Amino acid sequence: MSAQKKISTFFSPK
Amino acid sequence: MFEARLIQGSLLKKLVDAIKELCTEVNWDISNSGINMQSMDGSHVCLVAFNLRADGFDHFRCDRPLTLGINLGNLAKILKCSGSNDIITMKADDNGDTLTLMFESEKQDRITDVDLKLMSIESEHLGIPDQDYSAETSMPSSEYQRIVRDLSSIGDTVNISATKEGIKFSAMGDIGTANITLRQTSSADKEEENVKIEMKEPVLLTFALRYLNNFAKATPLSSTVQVFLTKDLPVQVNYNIQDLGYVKYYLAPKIEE
Repeated sequence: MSAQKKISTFFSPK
Repeated sequence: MFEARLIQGSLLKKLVDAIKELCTEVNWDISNSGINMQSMDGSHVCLVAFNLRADGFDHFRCDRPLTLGINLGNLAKILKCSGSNDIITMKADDNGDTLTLMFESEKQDRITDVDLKLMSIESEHLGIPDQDYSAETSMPSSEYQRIVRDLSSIGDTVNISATKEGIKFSAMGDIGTANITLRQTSSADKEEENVKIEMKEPVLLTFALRYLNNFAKATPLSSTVQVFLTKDLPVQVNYNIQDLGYVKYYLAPKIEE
């Protein structure tokens, strides 16, 4: 099964 | 004081229609360089960003940077009152709680003005790292729209792979499987009708079609779309708005657990 990742896994808050 | 006049007012309407389903309450950051927005969707799976450059407007004035908290659904309702050839002017005071929109007909014989109530919205800005893309594809935006729409009738997710054969979109569902492969072309009459693929390394990623379909709502803004794929990173789908700016969508991949 593949899991949907959140965008914050890849981009961090400025 | 912020004031911006856009001769091609329909672009604003198309832009709001292209993002309103993913993001409902957003901050528009206004500065003398233009208008910027960055917002995650409600499920924090994708990020939407747009930029409208000050020089793309007929007139643009911003005395000091402002943040306007906007409910995009409400703004879309207001923009429905504008005609497709109307000139749109937006105005806001430095400490005001409304955004005034004025719609002028082409002949300037009909003028509508509406005040939209602004909101205070908490939002965090995400830093988007400079990415070295594995594959970059440019294609007609209508082609992208058709691919994601057609595959949505087969399954919920799509595997996108870039190889030396081209770029392949594959969906699998209860009724069967479907593959659509695009190869580079150079024979179209107009440059923007060609498919261009620049591949640095083969890449395979899995995405939810629901979001890729939603990005296609930006199709009326641009005749072409650029899709950037990077190994293990979000896909980036870019629509350039001629002489005005861009709208970019980023979608996090689905990854095997």
